[in-house]
Amino acid sequence: MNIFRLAGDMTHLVSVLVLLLKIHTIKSCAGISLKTQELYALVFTTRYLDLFTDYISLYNTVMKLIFLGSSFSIVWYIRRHKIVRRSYDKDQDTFRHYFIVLPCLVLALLIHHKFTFKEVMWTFSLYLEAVAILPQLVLLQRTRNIDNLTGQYVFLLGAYRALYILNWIYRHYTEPHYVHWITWIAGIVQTLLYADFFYYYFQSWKNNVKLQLPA
Amino acid sequence: EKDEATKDEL
Repeated sequence: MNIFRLAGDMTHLVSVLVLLLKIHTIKSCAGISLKTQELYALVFTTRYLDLFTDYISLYNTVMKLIFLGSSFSIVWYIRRHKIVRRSYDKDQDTFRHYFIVLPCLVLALLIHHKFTFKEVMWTFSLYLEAVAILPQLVLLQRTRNIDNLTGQYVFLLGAYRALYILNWIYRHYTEPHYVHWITWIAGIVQTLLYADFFYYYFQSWKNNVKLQLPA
Repeated sequence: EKDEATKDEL
């Protein structure tokens, strides 16, 4: 464990807890894409298949349970909670799941480390996580209003993967392990997807104006 | 031959 990875995990943890807390306290999911949340639940499910088979550390297991629990809770709130679901803007959140899931699945079947179920699922989760934010970014473009909790959520989500890239650089130079090129590429693509959001987020923060994404 | 990392990552 190095400081970059710990900072990355904590940033990721805060991002999902901020979102869960927002939905739980104000009982609203305005501006949140259910599609992206469902994709994240799928990412964690396919990423953590080894949850009960390979014990790595208490930290690892606890964090996996938190990520699984929080992502499914968020999906449950938006889908089932009698108050929260009313604030879900399903007419705007229309990104088709299969436009993202199918290409990632095909890519994982074509490009992977080993052709085993767990390995292909793990690779699928890497590709899926890289693009799972797209429905949320599309929704933000459409609704154009970004309340600052949603802005913070997306910012923290992007920051966590950027910190992971620093972690992979650190591990590459300091550990006898190697970071596979698939992990590098999926992580870099994911961070680049946030890059334009980061630009507008910093602009609004610097000029102290409300965050507006160009149409 | 290095063995692969990142499987201990989240």
